[in-house]
Amino acid sequence: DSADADIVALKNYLDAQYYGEIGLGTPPQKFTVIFDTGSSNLWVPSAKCYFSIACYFHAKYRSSLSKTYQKNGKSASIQYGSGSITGFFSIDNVKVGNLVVKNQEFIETTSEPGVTFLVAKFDGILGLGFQEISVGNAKPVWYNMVEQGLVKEPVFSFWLNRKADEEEGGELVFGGIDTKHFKGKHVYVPVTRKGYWQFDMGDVLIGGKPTGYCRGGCSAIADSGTSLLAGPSSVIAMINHAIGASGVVSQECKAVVQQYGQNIIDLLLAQVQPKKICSQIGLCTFDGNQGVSIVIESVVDEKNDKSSSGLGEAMCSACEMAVVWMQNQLMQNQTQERILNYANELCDRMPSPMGESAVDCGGLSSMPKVSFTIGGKVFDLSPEEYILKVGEGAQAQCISGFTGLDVPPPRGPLWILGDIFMGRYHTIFDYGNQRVGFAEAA
Amino acid sequence: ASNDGLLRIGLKRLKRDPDNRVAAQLDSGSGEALRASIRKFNL
Repeated sequence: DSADADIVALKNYLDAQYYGEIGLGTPPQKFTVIFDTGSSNLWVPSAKCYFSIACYFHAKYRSSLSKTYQKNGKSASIQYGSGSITGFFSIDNVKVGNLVVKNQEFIETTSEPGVTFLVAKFDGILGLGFQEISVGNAKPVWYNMVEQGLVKEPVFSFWLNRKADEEEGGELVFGGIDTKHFKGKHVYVPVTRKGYWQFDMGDVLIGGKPTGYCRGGCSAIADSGTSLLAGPSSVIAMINHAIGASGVVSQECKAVVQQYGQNIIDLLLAQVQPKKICSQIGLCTFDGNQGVSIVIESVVDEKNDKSSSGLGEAMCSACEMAVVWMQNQLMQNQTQERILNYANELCDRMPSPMGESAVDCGGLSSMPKVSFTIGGKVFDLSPEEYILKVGEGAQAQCISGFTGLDVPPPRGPLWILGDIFMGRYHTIFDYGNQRVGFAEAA
Repeated sequence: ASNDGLLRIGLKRLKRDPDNRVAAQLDSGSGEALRASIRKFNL
């Protein structure tokens, strides 16, 4: 309720896996933080946090103990999940490794509701995104590192150790790259939306075969603060089908395939532009770029009360997914019967929005690789890399590392490439040249 | 920092086992953690 509070959506960081240590103030007070390329603020719990249990289980910043503390006091709120962290800005020195970043603005959180941060192993977040998305327009730690001449090059890089049995979790290098943690040359792509480390991405392949959905281009964000890989539901359904992952049944999808499946195939064979097919059969309107849902109005009683249903939107998006699937199968020279069956099967494998899907641990060896095209190069992930195994032996459970995320144009379609991807591929965040680079991790 | 002018920060990792929080979140079936994890992007 404060007029000068800035609010930004954040995440529940419990699914983030890699964290490190910083010192705040003089002498340094230690905090464990997530180094998150998907956000831009530094925040830690405040000693003035009295009414949140989470604060009693984590290190708290005491400004009275720091000789370099400067008051700011402007309030701040960071939204995550179903709640929000609130607090106020302060200024102090931050020790990262053995470098001291002076006069760093950060948020002292005074309220951390819910259990999210109560059980977290880390105390706070250190954002490595751009200032454009920073709450309160606070200058990120990384900006101050560069401006204060603390690093040689305006570049930082991540190596995340995928060997779970090794002590070393990974390494974040400020000012350059560690040559012992990658093989070959990095493939660089320009940042296309400053704020996030976002870039253009090409098609996604399953078992070496293109899915077609991102053939015309998708966007992706390299996010060290997220564990999983999130992407468009139509592609995730194809992946779920290929790896035998559970999903939810979409009745709209089944209805579209049953009623319009043959029409879609006929129109594809007649070389109708795929983007226009769903409008041509009356399930979407075409806005020049993509299908837009038609709101279906129905008479619900004799008094002519009309209510719009969400059916139009669901049928439109189901139709657009079916077009992608069928086009993909036609390009593989599948029979029409096989194509309709395949599309119908995919309707049973729709990802629950941003939910997780279980898979059979015994089936890993027969699962295909999933690949992402970045900068014209194909980056593979093997089943062992994209499946999360929880527990061992008979008790083991396996969960797909893919989750559904549908973002419409112009911002989407969008993929979030989290630790699963950054574990396989050493990632350079080149601030000076506004680009991201990927190479095989070593 | 080392002689090559780079600042190296060692990262720790949560182990994936049934007792850790990652596992607990993924096991919960609620998907709330995943839903929340994407919200920072204001999508």
